[in-house]
Amino acid sequence: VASQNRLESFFGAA
Amino acid sequence: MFEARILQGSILKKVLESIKDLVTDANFECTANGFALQAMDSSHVSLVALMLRSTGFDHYRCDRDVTMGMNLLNMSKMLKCADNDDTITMKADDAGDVVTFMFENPKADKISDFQMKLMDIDTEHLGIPDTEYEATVKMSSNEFQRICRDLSSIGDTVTIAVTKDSVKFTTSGDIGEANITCRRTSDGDMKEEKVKTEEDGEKVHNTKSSEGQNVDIDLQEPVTLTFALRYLNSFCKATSLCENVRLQLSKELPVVVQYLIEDMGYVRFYLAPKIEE
Repeated sequence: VASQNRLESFFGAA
Repeated sequence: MFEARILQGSILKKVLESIKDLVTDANFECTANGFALQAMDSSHVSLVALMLRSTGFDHYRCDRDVTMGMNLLNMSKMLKCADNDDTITMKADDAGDVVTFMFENPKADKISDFQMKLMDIDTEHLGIPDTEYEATVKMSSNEFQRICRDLSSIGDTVTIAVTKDSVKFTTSGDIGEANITCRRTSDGDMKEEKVKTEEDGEKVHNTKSSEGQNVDIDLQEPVTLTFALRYLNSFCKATSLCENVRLQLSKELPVVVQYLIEDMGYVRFYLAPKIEE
C-alpha cells in the first residue's frame, strides 16, 4: 500500500 | 497602489488556465519584486508556486506590498474575456477590495475593464528550502504531457526512474502495464548526429533527435519515485507556456515540475511522492 503524505510533512510553515 | 501591465496578455491567460483546476482560492502577493502566488490543492499533496517578475511587465508599480485573494475560477472567467493579443493591466488600490483587469486590443480602439471582488483567504504559506536535487531532467513539455496522458489510460500512478542515461516512466493497472523510456540526448550527441547526417546528404532528418525527446539529465544519484498521474496531468496544463519542462527529483521529496515563462519567471508545481508502507 502506498501512502501520500501532505506537503506539510516535507516543507515547514514559512 | 498596484498596477501591472503585460503586453502579451496571453501569458497571463495561460498561467491561469494551468492552475485554476488545481487551486480554488489563492492569495496573489504583489511586491516590488513581482506578482507571485503560492497555493496548495485542497488535499495538500500538491502546490503551485508562480513568479512573474516586475521586470517582465511592460509597466509595473507597487507602492506597498499588497495581498490579493482571488477565486481562480472567477479570475479565469474574467481573463477569458481578453483576446490573446490584448494587453492586460491589473490594478488595485492598497486598501481596496477589488482588482481591475483592463484589456486593450493591439489597435487600441477597444478597451474593456472588468472589476473582480477580492476575498480574504486564510492560507498556510510553506517554506520551500533551496535544495540540491539528486536528479534534474529537462525534456520537451509536449512529450512529458503525452507520456502522462498515455500512461493515465493504463494506471493511476507513474514511477519515474532516472539514471544517468535515461528517464523511465512506468505504470500498471487492471489491463496491464506500460514502460516508456526516454534516452538522454546530450548536446554532444546531437551535434555529432548533425554532422553525420550532413555528410550523408540527408536533410533535416537529424532533427529527429534534437527536436524529438531532447532529454537532458543532470544526475548526482539515480532516483526512483512514484506519483499520482492525476496531478501530473493537471500540471501539464502549463505545457503551452514553455517548450521544455524541468523535473527535479530527490529520494522521498516532492518532485518539482517547472515551466519557465519567457522573460518573466516561472510556474512550479510540487507533488508529494507515494511512499510504500
